[in-house]
Amino acid sequence: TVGAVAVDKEGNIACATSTGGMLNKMEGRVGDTPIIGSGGYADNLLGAVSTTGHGETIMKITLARLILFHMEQGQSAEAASDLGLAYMKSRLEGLGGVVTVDPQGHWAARFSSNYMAWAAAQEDTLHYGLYTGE
Amino acid sequence: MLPVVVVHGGAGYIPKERSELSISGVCSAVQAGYTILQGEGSSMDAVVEAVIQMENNPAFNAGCGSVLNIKGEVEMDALVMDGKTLGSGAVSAVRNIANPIQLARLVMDKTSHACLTAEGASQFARSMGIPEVPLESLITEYSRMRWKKNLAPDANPVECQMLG
Repeated sequence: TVGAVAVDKEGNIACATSTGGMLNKMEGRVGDTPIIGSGGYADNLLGAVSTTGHGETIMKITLARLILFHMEQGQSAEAASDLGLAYMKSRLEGLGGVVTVDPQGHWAARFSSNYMAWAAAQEDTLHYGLYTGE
Repeated sequence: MLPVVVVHGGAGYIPKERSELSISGVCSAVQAGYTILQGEGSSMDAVVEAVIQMENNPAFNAGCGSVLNIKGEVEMDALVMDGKTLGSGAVSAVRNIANPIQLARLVMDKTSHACLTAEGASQFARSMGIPEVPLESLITEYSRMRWKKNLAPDANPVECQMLG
């Protein structure tokens, strides 16, 4: 799975997520990626999230919308992402990762899996990582 | 408010020998998206361009390089959402197109629907002039190797993590 979130100069926010799905999946299986609120969500008033991980679990907790709900309640992009992923792990033992932005351009790349390749560009600075803590 | 693009390349298993490919791929994709923002493009233009870059990069599980289903075929899903209008578009179980994210954007821009699937999505792609590509062009040696390996009853449980 791959995904992106962005905020432009006008303050408009968008998300995009695309996937080949799950290794050796059943024919016709559809995961979280094309499901609004699960594979991604964007709202200029709240922020945007693109998700990756165990699709069936992400769908059950509507991960993208859950994270934006936490942001609506006042959490930062990073804290809200961690709360959403922690809930998915504790409630359903599901692992995954997200990239998140808020309307001010604060961003987060967080994951509960062992790996997630991610990168961010802001103010002509490139940030990137693969392992937890990078 | 500072313009920003953030991308991910998936939470699945990344063997050590492919970690550099993944890192360089996400860095190239985010730079492509950020260039669009610097050039007065919209956030929607930026996220679609960043995802196209990764769909075209065989290091990632999307577009070319997608994992294979149990029959050894490629079925892809994609979603876009515009935070200004709450407009969205998605496709699921699509085959034989290089960039499902472009098709998802067309669903958002050109239809009144939220998601098109399977053969209906293919018909829509044809009506929009999206070229069909051979299945083989989306399959890499690496994805075929993983498919075969995971058909085996003693498949490595690490690789079998159910992470898309």
